[in-house]
Order: sequence, then structure tokens, then C-alpha cells
Amino acid sequence: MNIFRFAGDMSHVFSIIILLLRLHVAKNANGVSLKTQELFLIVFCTRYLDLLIRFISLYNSAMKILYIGSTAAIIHMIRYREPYRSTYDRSQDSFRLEFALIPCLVLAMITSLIRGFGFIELFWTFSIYLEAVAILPQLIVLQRYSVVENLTGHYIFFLGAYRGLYILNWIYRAYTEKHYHHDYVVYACGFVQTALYADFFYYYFQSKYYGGTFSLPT
Amino acid sequence: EEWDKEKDEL
Repeated sequence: MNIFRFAGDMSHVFSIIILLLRLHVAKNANGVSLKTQELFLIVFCTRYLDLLIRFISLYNSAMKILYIGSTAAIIHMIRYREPYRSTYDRSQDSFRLEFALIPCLVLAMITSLIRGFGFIELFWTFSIYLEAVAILPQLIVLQRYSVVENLTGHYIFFLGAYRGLYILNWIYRAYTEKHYHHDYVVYACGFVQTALYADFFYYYFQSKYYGGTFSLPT
Repeated sequence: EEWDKEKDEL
């Protein structure tokens, strides 16, 4: 594992901790998209099906279980626990999951057919596509609230940085490993995923540089 | 095309 990959994983873990902290500190779920969390839970559950059939390393298994467990916990909090349940604004979080799920499933089936993938690989491919767009509901909620809370802003920043660091990891691996397996589907999705954050990054850094409140143009 | 069975990325 190289430094970019490790930094990417840590950025991902960090983003989840920040979201949990944000819920705990603010004692509300304002501006948090439950739909994005649900998409991420589907991403993790479909990608990490291999947990059931093989063991790679303690680090690998621990991270996978951490991602699934923490995302499930966040969803449980917002759906069923007070004060999150009553402060979560369903009407602002109106993204329809099937608009992401169905195209990703169709794309994954086509990709798997072409590449001769089996059952687990099909779901793995589906999760790669779905992860690329999983942040969309959260970005839509953010647009509607306009002013972005500090911790929510940091959460999205570290979540975006995670896939960006993975891109650096792939470049590093391609240069340093002799028999590196190039997966262009993963590359393309990684670029799309990171690009979706570009606009957010721009306003995030601008607010950090100039100070004041962090708001998005409407 | 083979799936990268050794893939340990998250």
C-alpha cells in the first residue's frame, strides 16, 4: 500500500467521523442527506460481498466492516433516533434513489456481460458506478440550504478528497508496479466521482481563504 | 477479461 492509498482511506474514515461528530454536536440532521447515506450503504454492501468468500488482510476486513457499520449507524440515527429524526427535512432531500440505482444496475450488467463477470463481480461493478453518483443527493440538499455549516463542509471535503487521493494512488501504482492491472471502469468512475466535487471544492477553498460563511450560489 | 482477484482497494 502506498501513501496515497492510505491517505485516501484515512480521508474516508475521517469524513465519516466528522459526520458523526456533526450530528452529535449540532443535535440535529439539518442539511444532511439521508439518501446519500442510503446510497453509500448500498455501495458498501454490494462491493464488500467478498467479505463472505475470502480474506485479504485484517486491515481490509476491518475497514470494510467499519464503512458498512458506521453508515448503517448514521442511517439508523437519522431515521429512528431523536433529535435527528424530527430535524431531518424529508422534503429537502427529494432525490429518488431509483434514478441512480436503475441506470447503475443496467450499466453494471452490460459491463459484466462484456467482461465475462460472475455474480460477485457484477455487484462489485454496480457499486463502482453507484459510488460515483452517491454524493448527488447531498449536493442537492446543500444547494437548497445555501449556507454550508462548517462540519458538513468538512465532511464533504474529506469524502471528495478520498477518491481524488485514489486517483493519485492509481497513477503511482501504474508507474511502480510491473504487472499492474489497469481497470478503466474504475478509473473513469473515480474521475467522474471526483469531478462532481469540483464545484464544491472551489467554494470550499474560497470560503477558507477569504473567511466568513461558506455559502453556495443559488 | 479477468477481474483483478488480488484487488485489495476499498
